[in-house]
Amino acid sequence: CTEKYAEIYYNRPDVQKALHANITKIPYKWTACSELLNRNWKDTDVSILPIYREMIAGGLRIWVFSGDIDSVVPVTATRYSLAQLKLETKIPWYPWYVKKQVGGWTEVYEGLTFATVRGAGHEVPLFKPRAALLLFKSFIRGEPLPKS
Amino acid sequence: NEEEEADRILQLPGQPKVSFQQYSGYVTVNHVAGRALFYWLTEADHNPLSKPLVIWLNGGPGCSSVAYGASEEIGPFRINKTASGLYYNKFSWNTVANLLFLETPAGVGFSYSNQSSDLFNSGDRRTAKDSLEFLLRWLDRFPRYKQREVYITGESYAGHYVPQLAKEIMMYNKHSKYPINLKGIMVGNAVTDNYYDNLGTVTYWWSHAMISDKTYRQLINTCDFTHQKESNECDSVYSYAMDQEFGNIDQYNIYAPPCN
Repeated sequence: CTEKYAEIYYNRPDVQKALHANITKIPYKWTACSELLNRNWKDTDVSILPIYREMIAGGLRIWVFSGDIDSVVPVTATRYSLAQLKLETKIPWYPWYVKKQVGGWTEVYEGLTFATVRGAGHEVPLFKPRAALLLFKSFIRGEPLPKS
Repeated sequence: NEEEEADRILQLPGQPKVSFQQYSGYVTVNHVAGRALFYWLTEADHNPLSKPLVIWLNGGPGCSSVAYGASEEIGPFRINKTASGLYYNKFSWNTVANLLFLETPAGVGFSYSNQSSDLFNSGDRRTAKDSLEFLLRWLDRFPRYKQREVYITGESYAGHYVPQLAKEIMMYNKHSKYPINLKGIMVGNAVTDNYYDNLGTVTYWWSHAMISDKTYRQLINTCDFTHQKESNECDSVYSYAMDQEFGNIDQYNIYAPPCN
């Protein structure tokens, strides 16, 4: 429930001054999520998979991860969606490790790396910060996740 | 660069001493409407000039990268329980990169529009264009990042924002003399495809024993996942599943109680 702390901290005038924020005195409190925007959201792509195909063709490095105790956009949702890309496997499915513990499972495809993060909810770095940092370092280096 | 200097953060209230630089402020993305996006840059704690630039976007839509990404996920600071100050996050991603948190679109967090109607007609398309406009003008303000490796990361509905911004950049690069050095994207628990996301979600609920066999069969038989808007029958099965069978849990972290 840590976003409650943010609701207090970022509405403090001294914090907004230090951040050079809210200079126009917006007529509503700063909030972590805008209900107004969410309820009035207009155009939304039915599927992002066509853009994945363009990014893969464009040679971008693409990593997709999933915290496996989230039920809002869960790991099976991502797996069903990515399966539609029908990518060739480069490195078959294996468990990856962080500090001698299974961090999750991963598979490296031609053009995309998928990884689960064991025991992490929707906000992976909140629940598994050490594993998330290792995931990020591997992504930035362009290296498969460690097998031990 | 005066604009950059004006954005430099000297010290946040209750912040621990750190060695890296921070900047935050506004970039106007549409002068006519007066739309401006708010950003917070926390540079890498070692050799920032040699580290990549990583943009982090949260989803919602409507949720703030300052509230989530920066303050409880990958940023260098966590807010303490009384919101009186900050403490250091030793697993911050700014140990390996320069982190740029962007509140997009206008209406999210501190980002605003002088045209109040903008808050009622945001969508994927304009968000992607405004975010590209932000990045181009932000790079003018911070020219040392112009040739830097750029990665775009995010989670949840940013499963839309991140690829859509990447696509905007790829199209921009086709016609620009000064292309943005976009190297890759990384997304987590990302909204990707309506049909397969929904099918996978009810499958997860069933395989993790969150709903009964009966409700699972009803969801599969009643709901047409290809549609954006579900039928009333389908909605009522979803409501029953969440209200009666999930029980009192945090859907974002299923083995924990909800935040009140």
